[in-house]
Amino acid sequence: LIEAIDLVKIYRMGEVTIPALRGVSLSVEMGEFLAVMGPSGSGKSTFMNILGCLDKPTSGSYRLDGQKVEELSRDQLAQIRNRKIGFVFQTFNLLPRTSALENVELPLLYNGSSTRERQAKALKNLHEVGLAGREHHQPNQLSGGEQQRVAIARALINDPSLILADEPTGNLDSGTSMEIMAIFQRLNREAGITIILVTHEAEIASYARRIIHFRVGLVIKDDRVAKA
Amino acid sequence: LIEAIDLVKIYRMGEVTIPALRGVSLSVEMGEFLAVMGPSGSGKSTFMNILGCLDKPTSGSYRLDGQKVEELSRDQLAQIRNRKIGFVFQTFNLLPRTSALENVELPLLYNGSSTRERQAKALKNLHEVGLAGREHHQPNQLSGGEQQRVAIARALINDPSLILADEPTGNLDSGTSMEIMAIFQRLNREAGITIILVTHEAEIASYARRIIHFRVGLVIKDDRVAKA
Ligand SMILES: Nc1ncnc2c1ncn2[C@@H]1O[C@H](COP(=O)(O)OP(=O)(O)OP(=O)(O)O)[C@@H](O)[C@H]1O
Ligand SMILES: Nc1ncnc2c1ncn2[C@@H]1O[C@H](COP(=O)(O)OP(=O)(O)OP(=O)(O)O)[C@@H](O)[C@H]1O
Ligand SMILES: [Mg+2]
Ligand SMILES: [Mg+2]
Repeated sequence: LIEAIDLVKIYRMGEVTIPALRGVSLSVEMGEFLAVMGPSGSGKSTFMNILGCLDKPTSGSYRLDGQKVEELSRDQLAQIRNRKIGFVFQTFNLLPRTSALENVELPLLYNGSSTRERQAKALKNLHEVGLAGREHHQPNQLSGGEQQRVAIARALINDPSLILADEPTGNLDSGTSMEIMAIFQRLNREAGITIILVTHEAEIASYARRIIHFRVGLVIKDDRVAKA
Repeated sequence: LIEAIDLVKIYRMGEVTIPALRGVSLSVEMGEFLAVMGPSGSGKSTFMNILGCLDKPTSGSYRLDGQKVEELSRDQLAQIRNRKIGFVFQTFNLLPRTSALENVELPLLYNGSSTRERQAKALKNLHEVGLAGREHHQPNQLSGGEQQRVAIARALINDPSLILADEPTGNLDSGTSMEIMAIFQRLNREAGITIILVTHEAEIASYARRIIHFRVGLVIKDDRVAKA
């Protein structure tokens, strides 16, 4: 599903260059469940943004489902993002003056479903992440963990085949974290959805069957974990 | 230092009422180090906002340093916040079009220090949280953990006597988290600064000498931990 070869990402700010990724290669089959770990600033989110077609590498190649991503037009990239990928952002990226329900429905506005279908699906997803009763709150009327769960519900709304979750439990207590991980686990085992999640917590990483370790813009370890 | 009695906070949204705090009382002496834990949505941030004079309770009283906070004018509250309290927000609340350095300097604009003093102090704080070299980045040019550390550096800039930190390590790997906790520990032991931090991670809470547990808008447990 994912074939990333020698991804390099260099940010330039005037005279200064920041090598956020220094040659990252990764191969992921459909149906895998990966965790990505590493120190703050080691390139994890930069890598996730490239995998999610939100950003292009400075050099290197990335094939998603056989297609070379660097050869796609902006419209084609937007289509892939909207249909194939569900992204949970590290900083949630919710629309501020918009209710939780509308935030979750947003991706569905582009695929032609009816208003009633969209709303029913959004309500179902919010219920599933424990937010029944919070659908009309705007982000600033929600706790940190509730905002994070709206972001998760939104990432799942399009039935994506690939979920990229950047610190999806960073603001959640252990009880709520386990409920979210149970959802990801079920989607992976029952629906065969590929999941790549960034976390700095070992207990969260233990749900995955493979752990990728980043340090200073490189992958330094790729552990396949034997699972029951 | 802190005397909170029967704090109640009810949010009203049209017909719906949400009892975020249902009668919370807490007494904190100068120099204490507290951790606050509890499930997502249990009222922790709401409580911290009242302690930090950012919000008023629906009912109940709160004395900070002997003064009844509900009797203070808006200007007096702003002064207390600026001089006595350093607040690390759960969602960082950094100014978007502004560099890390300027974000950290911001609280110092109100207390009459010179430009050179402000900048030197801000640089020192950024260096201390491991962000040397990142001072000119704007928030969207920083990783999640780097943004969180800018928020921490900003909270410390005014040499506050009370630090309220809401999930200050939620986006940090364990190595960086320990560096931040070492800073808080040093400020508490050497400078006698009172620290109250919200966390959902037990290893972070273990740095505190007292752990407050929230559930559904109430404090259900107040553990004093014997420390070496
Ligand atoms: N402005 C608001 N209007 C309406 N409801 C609100 C508002 N702010 C918070 N709430 C609600 O109050 C409850 C408590 O929120 P609070 O932010 O204090 O929780 P928390 O313990 O910090 O949670 P988390 O661990 O997820 O950050 C939540 O259920 C939330 O939906
Ligand atoms: N737009 C940008 N311009 C310049 N530098 C950037 C930009 N975005 C990220 N960086 C830098 O690239 C490096 C990698 O960032 P990235 O967000 O990928 O780290 P991360 O591993 O996700 O960290 P964290 O665990 O703190 O979220 C960081 O040191 C950051 O300062
Ligand atoms: Mg990141
Ligand atoms: Mg909170």
